[in-house]
Amino acid sequence: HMEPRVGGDPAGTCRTRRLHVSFREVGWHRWVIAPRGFLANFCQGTCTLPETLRGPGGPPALNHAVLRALMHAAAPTPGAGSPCCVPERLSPISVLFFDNSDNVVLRHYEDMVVDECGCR
Amino acid sequence: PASLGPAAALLQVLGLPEAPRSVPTLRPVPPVMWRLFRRRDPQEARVGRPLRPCHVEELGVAGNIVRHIAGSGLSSRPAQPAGTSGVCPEWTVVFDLSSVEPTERPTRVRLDVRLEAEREDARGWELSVALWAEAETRGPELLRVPASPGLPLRADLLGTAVAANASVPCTLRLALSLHPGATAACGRLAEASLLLVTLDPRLCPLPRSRR
Repeated sequence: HMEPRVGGDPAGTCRTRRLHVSFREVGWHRWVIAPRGFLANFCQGTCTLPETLRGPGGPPALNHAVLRALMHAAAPTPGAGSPCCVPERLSPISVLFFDNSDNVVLRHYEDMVVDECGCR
Repeated sequence: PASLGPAAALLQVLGLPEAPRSVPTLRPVPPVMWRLFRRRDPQEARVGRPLRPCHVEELGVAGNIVRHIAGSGLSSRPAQPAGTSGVCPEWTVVFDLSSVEPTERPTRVRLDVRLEAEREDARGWELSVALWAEAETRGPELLRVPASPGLPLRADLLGTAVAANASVPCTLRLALSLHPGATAACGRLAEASLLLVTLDPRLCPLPRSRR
């Protein structure tokens, strides 16, 4: 389940958007014991100035991203484009499930949830 | 069924070589696995500090996969050699470890044995563990663990029945015998299970052995 797509309005700056993954939706609910799903989220939004420059309290902007945003603002050229809105901080999840040998398995997966997005 | 497409690709990313059956043989989830899940799941654990990746804190070992494997093929035979005093019938239990990938390294192999009738006088009992080698030959006793009242009989098999720093065998066949000690009353084995913790070096760096 996703947030509705974002148009070009300022609210469309690069940030984390909700994306809930339901194991039932993907048909894994019979062998996944827990969780039933999880908030994976995704990144979307524009990376133009001044959004690419971080507000107070955020991680420092990537110089290269600022450079690209500047170049793109000054002379938009096809191909180079502005920086991309990508995950910057991720966190893990654990999944409890039955495997094909009827064992109960607990697996830990890193980098499954987007906590924070940034321009790169 | 997952065909070769996004679902199969995602399963591979999740380290599952094949799509699990859509309707597994459902069995109760052991409390230890629930407990480990709750401690591990960021959404459930609500712990302030980040959990150490690739580490099973409750068991105090490195690892990113924990499996609860139920024993099967339980069979018992009179104590060997016949008439050995103080030894109860010997049990043979088999564990199917074929779902463990060859690249995974065991960091904890805990055998849990539950007896049919919990006996208050289980003090002094000891559980002896041996491996069945090929060609029906029973290996020597590998270890002997005392019983603690109220707890299932537990034995750590890493480094004895299961080699450390190596792939786990496809099958583990154990010969278990109970030494009842002074009470001379034999308990009957009701259930044997393995709690196997492994580390997938493709996803987690192997812990360096102590110098």
